Amino acid sequence: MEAVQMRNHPRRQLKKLSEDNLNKQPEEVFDILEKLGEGSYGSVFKANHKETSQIVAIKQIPVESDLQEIIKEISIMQQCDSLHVVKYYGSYFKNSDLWIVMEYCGGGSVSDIIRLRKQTLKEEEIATILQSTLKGLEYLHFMRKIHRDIKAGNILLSSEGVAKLADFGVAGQLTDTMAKRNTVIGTPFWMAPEVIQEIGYNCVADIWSLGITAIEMAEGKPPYADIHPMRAIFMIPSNPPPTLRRPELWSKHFIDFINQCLVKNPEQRGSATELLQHPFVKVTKGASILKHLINEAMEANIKRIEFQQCEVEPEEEENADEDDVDAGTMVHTRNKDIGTMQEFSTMSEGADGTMVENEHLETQLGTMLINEEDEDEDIESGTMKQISEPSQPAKPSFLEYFEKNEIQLGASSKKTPENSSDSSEFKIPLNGDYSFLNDWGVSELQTRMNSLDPLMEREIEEIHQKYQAKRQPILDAIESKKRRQQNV
Amino acid sequence: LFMKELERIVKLYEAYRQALITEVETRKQRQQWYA
Repeated sequence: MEAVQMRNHPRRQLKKLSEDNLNKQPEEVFDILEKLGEGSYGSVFKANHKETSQIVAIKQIPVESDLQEIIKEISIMQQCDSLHVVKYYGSYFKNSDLWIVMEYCGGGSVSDIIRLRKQTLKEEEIATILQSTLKGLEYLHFMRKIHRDIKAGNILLSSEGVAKLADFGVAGQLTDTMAKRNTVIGTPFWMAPEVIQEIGYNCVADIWSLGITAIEMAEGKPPYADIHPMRAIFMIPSNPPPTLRRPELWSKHFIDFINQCLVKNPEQRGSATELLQHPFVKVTKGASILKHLINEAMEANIKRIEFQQCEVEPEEEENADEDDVDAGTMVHTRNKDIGTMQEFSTMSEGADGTMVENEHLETQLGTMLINEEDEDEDIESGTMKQISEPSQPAKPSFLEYFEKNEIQLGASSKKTPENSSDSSEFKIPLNGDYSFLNDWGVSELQTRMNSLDPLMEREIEEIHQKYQAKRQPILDAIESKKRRQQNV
Repeated sequence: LFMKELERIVKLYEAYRQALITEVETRKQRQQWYA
């Protein structure tokens, strides 16, 4: 334990909000400075703690959100005290919002930095970020917690360039009796094979995600990011571990580090403590080498905002009241919980750091949560679990995730010829006899290929409807039983 | 069960996708041959 704690020298700073602070109205305690980001969970603001003049981040979440998730996140952050884990200071209820006060990370997320600079990272920068992240993971795993959603979007940098783990909305606590969890959770492309297979997993699932994150930092996107997430989910466990697309561009230490993280058998995968001894991350150039990245990202962001304002102002000046907060501030991918990524774009692989934007990927990179564990609400074999408010129709999160994507993609894809009525009526053959393909022309074949994903998603939705019809009576029964227990 | 059914669908689509890819490739090769 000492070794772990020694690495996390606490700085002199706000540790926790005092009782006095917490009893006041939040506006009396903080000055809200600017909006940092927005997502499905609510908004994040930068604020000044009046008493200490310390800058903090305040996440404002509508109370009707999934409180269980929020409470879990608070609880995990509350129990952690590490330089490499975002700190929690306290919360308030204000009108219909929950205000969560936490550590402010001036550098934004690693994915913000890549996106804003339109450049992937160099090896020495990646090594520095990985080293800090591993220290955070070492601490977290020592505390018997799994993050379960490690990715560049959830690694924040302080203004000094120190990487910190954030977004504990899907994190889990291991108990001694439950050494391996059995819940599909995380973001599809970063998910470890054993998590997807639901065969039980432990802390080293985060190490797999870290390996994917290393590739993401080097190439701008995780492996399989260009393909449908549902396909990726079935490819990750069956394919060999992913590698860098152009290994000749990278050092053997970096390649080996990724290989050590991306070991399919979790028992053979290294722990955070072991990986901290890997030559790629054992000695790094220190957080200061990341400062120029942060500065460049900030400059790029200011330019972007100025450009946006120039474009928007003529039309929207009249409505300026509502938009003031957004307009002058950072708007970003920093996000939360079921991690909707905003404005994420990706780039081509390569150590040259050039990026080619991929407009479609952004819709595919959100966190996905399947079978959330809740010991009291197991259904049948315990593989499917309730995730939404009991009074609402239950729906597996990953379907919501796909539905959200469909909504975003739907409007445009419906207009394309490949979605024309004849191809949408088409069902793929079940008997494996594809001889009818011979009768189609090349353009027809390509059209069919393009319409495959929407077709598959529609079929998945049909299965979901069928499943939902079977599941609802069980959920209703559970709900009425709960109500009865509450009355007693 | 639900995941199994999903897996079945994805595999089915995967096989179909492969068949389409193979067919397109065959056509391309054929065109090259005739060219």
